[in-house]
Amino acid sequence: DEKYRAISPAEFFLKYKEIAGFANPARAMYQSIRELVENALDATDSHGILPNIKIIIRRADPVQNFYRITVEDNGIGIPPHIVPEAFGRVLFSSKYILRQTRGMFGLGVKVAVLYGQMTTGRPVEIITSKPGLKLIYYFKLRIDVRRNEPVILERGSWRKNREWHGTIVSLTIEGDWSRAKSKVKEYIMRTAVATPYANIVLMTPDNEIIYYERVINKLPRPPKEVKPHPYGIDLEVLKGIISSTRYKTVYDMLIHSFQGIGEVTAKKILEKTSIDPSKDPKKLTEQEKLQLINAMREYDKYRPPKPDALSPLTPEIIIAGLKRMYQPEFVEAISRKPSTYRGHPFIIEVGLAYGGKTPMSGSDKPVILRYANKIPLLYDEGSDVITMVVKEDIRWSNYLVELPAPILVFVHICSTKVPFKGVGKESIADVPEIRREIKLGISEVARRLRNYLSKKRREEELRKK
Amino acid sequence: DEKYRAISPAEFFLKYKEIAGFANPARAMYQSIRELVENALDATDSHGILPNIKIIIRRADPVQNFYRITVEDNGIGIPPHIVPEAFGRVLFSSKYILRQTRGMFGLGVKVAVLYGQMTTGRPVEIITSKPGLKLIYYFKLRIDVRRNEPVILERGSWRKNREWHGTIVSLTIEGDWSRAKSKVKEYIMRTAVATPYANIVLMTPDNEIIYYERVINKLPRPPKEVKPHPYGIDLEVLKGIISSTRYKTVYDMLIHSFQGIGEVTAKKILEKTSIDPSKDPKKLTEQEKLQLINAMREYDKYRPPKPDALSPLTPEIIIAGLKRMYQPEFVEAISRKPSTYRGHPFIIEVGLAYGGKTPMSGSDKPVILRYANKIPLLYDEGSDVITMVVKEDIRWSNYLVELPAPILVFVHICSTKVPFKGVGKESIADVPEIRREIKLGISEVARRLRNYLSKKRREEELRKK
Ligand SMILES: Nc1ncnc2c1ncn2[C@@H]1O[C@H](COP(=O)(O)OP(=O)(O)OP(=O)(O)O)[C@@H](O)[C@H]1O
Ligand SMILES: Nc1ncnc2c1ncn2[C@@H]1O[C@H](COP(=O)(O)OP(=O)(O)OP(=O)(O)O)[C@@H](O)[C@H]1O
Ligand SMILES: [Mg+2]
Ligand SMILES: [Mg+2]
Repeated sequence: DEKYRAISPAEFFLKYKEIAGFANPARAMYQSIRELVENALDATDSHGILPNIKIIIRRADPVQNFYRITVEDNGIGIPPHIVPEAFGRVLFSSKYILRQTRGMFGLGVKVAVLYGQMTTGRPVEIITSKPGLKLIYYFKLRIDVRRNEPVILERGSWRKNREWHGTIVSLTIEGDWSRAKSKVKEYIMRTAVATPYANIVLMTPDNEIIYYERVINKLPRPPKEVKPHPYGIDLEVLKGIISSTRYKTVYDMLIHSFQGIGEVTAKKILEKTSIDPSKDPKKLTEQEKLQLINAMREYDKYRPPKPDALSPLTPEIIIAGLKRMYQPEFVEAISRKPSTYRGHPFIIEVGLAYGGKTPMSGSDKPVILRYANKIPLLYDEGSDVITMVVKEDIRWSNYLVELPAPILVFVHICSTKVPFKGVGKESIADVPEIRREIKLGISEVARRLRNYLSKKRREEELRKK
Repeated sequence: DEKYRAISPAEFFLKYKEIAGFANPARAMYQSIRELVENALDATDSHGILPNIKIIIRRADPVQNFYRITVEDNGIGIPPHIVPEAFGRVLFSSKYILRQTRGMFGLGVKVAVLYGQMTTGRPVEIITSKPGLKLIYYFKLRIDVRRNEPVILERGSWRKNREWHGTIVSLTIEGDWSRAKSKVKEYIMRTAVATPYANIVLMTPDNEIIYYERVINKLPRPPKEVKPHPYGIDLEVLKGIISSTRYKTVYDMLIHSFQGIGEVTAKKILEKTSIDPSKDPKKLTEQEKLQLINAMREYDKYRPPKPDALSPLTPEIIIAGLKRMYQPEFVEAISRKPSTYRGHPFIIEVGLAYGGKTPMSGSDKPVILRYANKIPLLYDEGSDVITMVVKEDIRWSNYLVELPAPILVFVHICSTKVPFKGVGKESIADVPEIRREIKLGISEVARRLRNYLSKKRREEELRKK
C-alpha cells in the first residue's frame, strides 16, 4: 500500500538541502556564511546605510568539525515580534515584493539554521534592534521541522546604553574550514570589490583578520518597491490583485494596481474586452479575466517599466572597487540603460580591469567576476549566461587582447527577478534579452580597452624610435 | 516599513516555476509532458505492471497557444480520497520513502497544474481506478494557491463494465509546440530506449502518431522500501525515528529502525556512549542523541546498505532498448555492483552502441544518453557528472574509437536519492563515489568495444590479403 504523505517546506528543504547549496560540510560552510552576509548587506545598503559588516568564524568544538559563524551588521534590525518567523519559518521574507534585493526566496537563513540543527543540534541566536528603539532583543531559537514553525528556547531584552541598531546572527554548524576557506575568502573578497562603500572584517578560525576598509562614501540609490507592470500579468497575479483590491471598478483597479496604466490606457484596454469599466472587479467571471489578460498583453503602448525598483552600483562605485582590489593599469565601467525581460526590468553593468595587479586570465577567456543583485557568484560558472557571452559572443583578439593576459571582466545583472537556475543562487539562465545586453555592455568597455591598448602600443613604438 | 510575509509552497513554486523547469511556454510544455509520463511509468513498472502509456497532445484553442495534454496509464491508480491532495497540494507524494522511483519531490504534477491554471485558467481532470475496485472516479480540480489546497470543482464515479485500472490525467496549458516538439519527441524516444518493456503511443498536435511497441516482456525487479542505513544518520533523522518509535528501549529501536544493525552491533554502538541500552528513547537528552549519532557514524563494521530499494534496468533490458532503436553493429551493457554515497545505495549501468543506425557523435565525445532512475535527462548536459566522465575521464582513442564515430553511450544511475542539481531533474551533481563508478562502468564496456573493433580490424586486414 502506497504511503501518501504531505511534508512541510522545512522538511522539504532539509531533505533536499544540496539543492539550496548545502551539499557537503565545506559547501554548507560557504553557503551559511554567504546567506548571513547577504542578509546583512540587504539590511544596510538597500536602506541608505553605509554597511559595517563583521564575520567571525571560530571552531566550536575541540574534536568535531563544528564551527560557530557570527555575522554582525549595522542595518535596520528586525522587529522583535518578527524575529521568530524570520529565522524559524521557511518561506518567510520581507523580500517577496517588486524591489531589487539580494534576498528573494525566504529560505536562506532558515536552511542554514536547519543545517546547524541537523549537524550539531545547536540553536540559532539573534540579537537585534531597530534604529530609534530603546531596547535590544535577544532570541535563541530552533525550527520545528514538521510544523515549519520556530520554537523559542530563550528570549530577553535590555536597554541600550548608546545608540546602536543592527543585527547579530550566530549559528553553529558542522563544516570543513580547510576545504572551504579558499572559496569563503574569495567570496568575501569579491563582495568587497562590489561594495567598496562597506567596511568588512573577516576573522577566521586560523586567527587571521582580513579587513576591507571603506574606500568610497557613496551608496547605490536604494531600490523602491514598484507596482507590477502589465507585461508581467498572468491569471494568478490578476486574481491576487482582485482579491486584495479596495477599488470598486475594474477601471480604477487597473489604474491604481499597475505601473504604466493611466486613464487613457485603461480605457483602451477595456475597449478590447466585453467588460463594463465600472464593473466590480470581484465580480469578474473567469472568461472576463482571461479577456482582460489578453487585452493587457496585446496592448503595446505602455510606458516601459520604471527602473526605480532597481539599484545599480554605478560606474563610479564599480571603478572604486576594482581600483582598490587590483590597482589596474586600465579600468573602465559602464551601466547600460534599463531593459526588460518578461515584464521584469533589469540593468547590466560591466567593469573591466587590465594590468597592474589584475590576475592573469586563462588561455580561453578573461577572469570573470559574475554578480547578480550585488551577490558574487562563484560556482557553476560554465552554465552561466555571463560566461557564455564572455567565451562565445566576444572575440577578444578584436580588441587587441591576446589571451592569456592580465584582464578581468566584472559583469553585474540587477533585476527585480534575476533568472537564477536554482535556489542556491550560483548561475544565471540564458535569457535572450539579458544575453544581448551583456554582450553590448562588454563590447562597449572592450572598445575602450582597445583604444587604450592601441594608444599604448603607438606610444611604445614611438619610444623605440 | 518592511513587508514581512509568509507564502505557501504553492505560491513559492508558482512564483519561481522556472526553477522547476517551467521557464517559458516551450519548456513548460516539455516539463508538463514529462511530469505526467514519469508519474505514469512509476505507477506501472515500480509495481510489476508492463506499462501501456498513451500521450495525447492537442491544440485546445484556435487562436491562443493553448494545448490539452492527456496521459493515460494502466498503473495502480489512486484511491479517491487521495486524488485531491495528490494533484492539489504542493509537497504531497507517495515517494518520500526509501525506494527508487522517478518521482521524489512531491512537486511534479502540481507545478504543471499551477502553470495550466496561471496561463489558461483551466482545471486539471483526473480519471482513476485501482485494480479490483468496482468504481472509476472522476475529479476536476484547481489549486487554491494561497492555502496550498485543492479545490474540487466536480467529482463523479461510475461502475466499471470491464476490468480496468490506471489513471488518465488531462491539463490545459499555454505551450509552444513548434519550439517544443523536437525535445518532446526526443524525450519520448529516449524513454522508449530505457523502457523497451513498455507500449508507448504519442499523438501530436500535427496529427502524427508515434508508436514504440513493447519488444521485451521482462520488467526490472520492482524496488522495495527499506529502512534507513546508519551511514545516513543525522540529528533530524534520529529525532524523527524517536518521535514515531513504538519501541521502549534504545537497544530495540536501533535494531528495528535501521537496516544493518543487529543485536551485536547495537550493543557495540551503545558501549561507545554513556546511554543505558534499556533507556526509553523518548527520554534521550540532546547530549545523548549527539553521542549516539557519533557512535553510529564511527562504527565501521555495518553490513553495506541493501540494494533491495533499487530497481536497475539490467543489461538484458538495456540491450533490448538499444537494439530496437539503433540496430547497432555492436551493442553491450553492464550493471555495476551496488555502491553507496552518504548512506544512499546506488547502481551504475552502462550501455554502448556502435555502428548500424547509431547517430554520429560530435568530434569531442560520443553521443550520450543520460538517465537517472530511468528518467532521460536532456538539458544541462554540460554540467552533469556523466558528461564530465565521458569527456574528461575516458580517452576514447585508447579504445580504438576515432571521433567523430557512430558511437553512443547510455549511462544510468539508480539510487534512493539521485543527487540532482535542481528540482527540474536535468543534471546530476559531481559526487566523487558516483563519478568513480561511472568511469569504471564506461571503461568496462569500452574495453569490450575495443575487443570487437580490433577483431573486426584484423578480419578486414586478412580479407585484404
Ligand atoms: N541581518 C538582518 N537584518 C535585517 N533583517 C534580516 C536580517 N537577516 C534576515 N532578516 C530578515 O529575515 C528575512 C528572512 O531571511 P532569509 O535569508 O531566510 O530570506 P530572504 O533573505 O528574504 O531570501 P533568500 O532566501 O533569497 O535569502 C529577510 O527577508 C529579512 O526580512
Ligand atoms: N498516473 C499516476 N498514477 C498513480 N499515482 C499517481 C499518478 N500521478 C500522480 N500520482 C500520485 O500523486 C503523487 C504526486 O505526484 P507528483 O508528480 O506531484 O509528485 P511525485 O511524483 O511524488 O514527485 P516529483 O515531484 O518528483 O514528480 C505521486 O507521488 C503519486 O502517488
Ligand atoms: Mg537571505
Ligand atoms: Mg511526479
